[in-house]
Amino acid sequence: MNIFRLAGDMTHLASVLVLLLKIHTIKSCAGVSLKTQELYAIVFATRYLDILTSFVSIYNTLMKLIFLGSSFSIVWYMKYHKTVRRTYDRDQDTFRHWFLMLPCLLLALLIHEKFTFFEVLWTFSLYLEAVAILPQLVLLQRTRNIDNLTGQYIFLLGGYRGFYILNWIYRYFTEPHYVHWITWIAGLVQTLLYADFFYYYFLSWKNNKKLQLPA
Amino acid sequence: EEHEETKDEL
Repeated sequence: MNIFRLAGDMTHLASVLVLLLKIHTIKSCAGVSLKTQELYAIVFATRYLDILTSFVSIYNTLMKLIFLGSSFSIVWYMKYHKTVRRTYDRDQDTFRHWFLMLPCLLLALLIHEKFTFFEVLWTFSLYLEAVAILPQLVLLQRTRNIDNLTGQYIFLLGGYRGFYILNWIYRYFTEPHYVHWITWIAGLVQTLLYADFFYYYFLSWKNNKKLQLPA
Repeated sequence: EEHEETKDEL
């Protein structure tokens, strides 16, 4: 564990906490894309299939449980909680997210490190995570009405991706044989998707103004 | 064995 990896995990954790705080305390999910949250739930479910069979550390298992539990509970809140679900921007959040899954699955079947059930699903989760933010970014662009918590949630998620890239660079230079092209390229694509959002986030932060995206 | 390294990430 290096400092970049830890910082990445902590920003990831913080992003989830910010979102849960918004949903649980303010009882609102306005501006949050259910499509993206459903994709994340699938990402964690397929990536952490090995949670019972392979043990790395208590830290890892605990974090996996947190990400699984939080992603499914966020989906539950948005779909079924009587107050929260009323605040969901159903009409704006129309990205056809299921269509992202098929290409990711096909790509995972074609490009993977090992052709086994667990390995293909694990690779699928990497590809799907790379594009899972798209419905959220489209929703932001449409509503243009971004409250602070939603902005911070996406900012922290992007931060998590950025720190993971630094972690990979660090590990590449400090650990022999640490080469994982699939993880890196999927991670890089994912981080690039945030670039536009980051640009406007920093602009609003610099000018001390509310975050607004151009039409 | 190399592959196990990646699995230690989240």
